[in-house]
Amino acid sequence: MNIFRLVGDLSHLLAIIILLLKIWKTRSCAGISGKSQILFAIVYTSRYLDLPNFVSMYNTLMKIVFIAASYATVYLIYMKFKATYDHNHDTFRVEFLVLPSFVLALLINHDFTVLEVLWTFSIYMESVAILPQLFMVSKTGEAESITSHYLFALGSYRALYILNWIYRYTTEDHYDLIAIVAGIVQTVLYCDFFYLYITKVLKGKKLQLPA
Amino acid sequence: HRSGKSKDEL
Repeated sequence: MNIFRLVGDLSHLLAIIILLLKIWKTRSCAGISGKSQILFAIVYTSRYLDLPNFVSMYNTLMKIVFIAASYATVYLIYMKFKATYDHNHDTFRVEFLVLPSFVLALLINHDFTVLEVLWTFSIYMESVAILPQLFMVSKTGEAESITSHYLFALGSYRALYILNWIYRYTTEDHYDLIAIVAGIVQTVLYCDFFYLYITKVLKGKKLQLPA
Repeated sequence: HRSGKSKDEL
């Protein structure tokens, strides 16, 4: 465990908590893509099937929190606060993300076993899972500040993981090309948003796209 | 260089 990994994980955890609190406190999931949240629930489920293989208390606890929080979020959006769900703007075709991720996982993986293919699928799936949310923001042309903070924390997490991978490559001589390439793709998808976040939201303005 | 999955990562 190095500082980049730890801050990355905490940023990831913070993002999930921000989103849950936002929905719970405002009793609304307006501006949130339910489709992205379903994709994240799929990501954690397929990745953490290795939960019985104990690594550390930290590892087990985080996995359980990520899985539980993702299902709680999906429940809040599609059941409890369903009336506030903005489905007219959540129109990204997720099959265009799920199917290619799965096919790619079948073709490029570390080991052709059920667990490994599902783990690889989760890595590919995660890298593009935010697209329905970013699509929704671009469609409505704006995002609430709290939604922007959520996206910033979530995007920062994989960027910090890239630093962690560079660190591990230099200190432990270890690297995972699948995670690295997918992690870079994932981070690049947030670049446009990062720019808007720094130039607008941090200066107290609302994230609004030019008309 | 060792390539492969980092089992401790999330």
